Formats: sequence, structure tokens, C-alpha cells
Amino acid sequence: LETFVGHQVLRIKTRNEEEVRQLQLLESLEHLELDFWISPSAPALPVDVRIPAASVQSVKAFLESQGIEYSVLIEDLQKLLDEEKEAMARSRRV
Amino acid sequence: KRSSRAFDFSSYHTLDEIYSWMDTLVEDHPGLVSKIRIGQSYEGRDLLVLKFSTGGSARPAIWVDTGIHSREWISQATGVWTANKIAEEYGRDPSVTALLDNMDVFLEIIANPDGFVFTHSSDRMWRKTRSPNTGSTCLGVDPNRNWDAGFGGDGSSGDPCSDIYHGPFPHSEREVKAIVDFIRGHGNVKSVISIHSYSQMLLFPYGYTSVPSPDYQEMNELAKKAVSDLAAVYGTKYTFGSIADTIYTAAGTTVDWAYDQGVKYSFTLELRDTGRHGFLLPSSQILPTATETWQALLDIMVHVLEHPY
Repeated sequence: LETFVGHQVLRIKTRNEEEVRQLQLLESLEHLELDFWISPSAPALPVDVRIPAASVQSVKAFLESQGIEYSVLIEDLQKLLDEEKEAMARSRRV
Repeated sequence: KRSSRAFDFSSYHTLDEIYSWMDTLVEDHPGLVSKIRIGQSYEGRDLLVLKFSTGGSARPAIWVDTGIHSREWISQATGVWTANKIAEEYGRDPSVTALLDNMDVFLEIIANPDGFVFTHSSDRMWRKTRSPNTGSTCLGVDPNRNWDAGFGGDGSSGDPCSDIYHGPFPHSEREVKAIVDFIRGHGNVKSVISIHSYSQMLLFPYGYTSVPSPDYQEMNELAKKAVSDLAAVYGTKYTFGSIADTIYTAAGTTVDWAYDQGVKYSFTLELRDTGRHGFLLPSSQILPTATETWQALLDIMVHVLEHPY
């Protein structure tokens, strides 16, 4: 079973077109298997991206090396999924 | 006997539970609600639309769809609550009564059933349809990039592995083609409202270009009123504007296609939240989200009723 254990969702705030372009480059690196929930489009808009556990460190290292600001929206995606599943099971019992 | 009111609207449900509930809603409101099948998904599931009508023939109509992106579970849950609300409020709420005495409402709650089932069985983060792509191991097309409006342009991808893959040609997806054929066949749809999540935005054409649409002013004013009435319920703040200006350039979207077909009042709603949970919005927020969204929907639908064209 493939789980989302360790997957994180980052919110990235870009300040200029150059940083947007950097993120669009990141989006094109298929081996990272990034899932952009909000795609990079304009400096004023946030970028939300789900990062598989195996890529979390390398992506964070890349962002920090480029001085691109980010925060962690979801620490561990699987935890939220488990809560959602439990809520559905509870409701079904009701 | 099951009742459509006994349904737990404050929880997420599977496809079977929602389809079964739809039958109960029809049974509970025989003179108002009926169910029509507009086609089949790639994997052979029925594409079901609830029709709210008090009679007449080929009346002007409003189309609402939820769940075209399968992982956006708050949109399907809001679709279920809204269907029940429309049925319950007819004969009680003057706006809903006036609306349904003069217009029909068509609501497709699960616009992407194959993707929705897949989010329950295998990958909660799945967004697209589940059709195979020639020459690729990646499945699915983004059903909100597959419409014949700026098809293949910026903000969509030609890579079948991309989540915004536009598909091999416009309306290649059965789930999209079924809506296209329905709206074209009906011929009197005056508004299309496509409900997504997340970001808390009310958007209108265009997405494939940043050139303002001919009706920009009126749409912007209506959006402003709708988000203001939405915020009045729980204080949830929405932004609004054209797709290209407000969120990003996106080619091949539902509302751009509808608008270019002459459906003037075409809107996309991006529901809660702004990213704290994203697509995994806790079920505790279903009722407040649906309740506040109702105010915006009512504003749009009443505006359509009062501004025939």
C-alpha cells in the first residue's frame, strides 16, 4: 500500500519573476514527483506543493539555497488522511 | 423508510452513498426533483444530474457542477447539501420559489465519478479523469483544461503525466463531452457555476487570456456582492475577479467554454480553505462552507433570474 507518510505540503512565497521561474523549473523535474496544489504563476500568489517524503529534504535545500521563502502547511499528510478516514468511519457508524 | 433528511451532510461520503441519497431526494420531492443521466464516464459509471423544475418546457436554466476535480471533496459535499437546500427551500424561501417558478436548475454533484472512486480506493490526491493516454503510462486528463476554449494554451500541459494535462483534443473526456452535449442540447442555459476548491475565490472568464470579457463590469459587480454576502455569514474572506487576473492563466476551462458559447453568467467558485488543509478540509467545515456558499449561489441565481438575456 502506498501511503502519504512523511509527505509535506509547503507554501512558497515568491518575490519576483525569477523565483517563479525557479519554481516552474522545479515543477518540470519529474523524478521529484511534486504535486503542485497551487501552481507557480505570479510573484504575488502563493505556491502550494505536496512533496513526497523522499524529496522533502532536497527540495527544502534547493529553496534555501535560492533564498526562496517557504513554510510548512501540512507536516505529515498521512496524519490528516487518517483523521479524515476515521471521521468517515465514525459517521458511517452513526 | 429512508429519508433524504436523515443523511449526514456533515460528513464525507462515497460515490454509492451519494448516488443512493440522490434517489431518496427524488422520492422525497417527486414534483420538483428528478434525476437524469447525461452519459457515462470512461469506466462506465453513470453521469447523473439532478433536475429541479416546476414544469414548463425548455425554460431558461442554470447549470451547477461540483467534483470535476475529484480530490476537492468539499465541492461534492457542498453539492449534496445545496441539492437538499434547493429542494427544501422551494415554497419557503421567496427567492428560491421565484427562481424555480421561472427557471430550471441542473446540478451534477459528481462530475468526475471515476476520479472520485479512485480518491476513495487508491489515491486521495487524484485530480483528473481515469482514461488511458496513448503512448504514456500516465492516466487521466484534467477535466478543467479539456474544454474547447483556448484549448492547449498557457496554463495547461501537453504532458499526459501532468496534473493539468489538457488531453489529446477538446472534449476528449466523456465526462466533459456529456456536459457539452447537455448544455448545447438544452440550448437555454443562462448560467454555469462550476464549484472547486481551494483558495476561497469567485472567478469569472477569462482564464485563457487576461483580456477582460465584454461583460467584465457586470460580472465583477455581481461577484463583489456575492463574496460580500458570503463573508457576512462566518467572515470567510474571498477574493474575486477574472481567472487569469486572480489565480493563474488556465486554458480550456469550463467557464471560458460556457462564456464563449454565450452563457453570460459563468462562474467558478474555489471554496475553503486558503491552504491550511487544502484538499483535506476537515469534515467539521462542510456545513459552514456549504451554508456560506449558499449565499453566493443565491445572489448569482437571483441575478440571472432578474436579468434575462
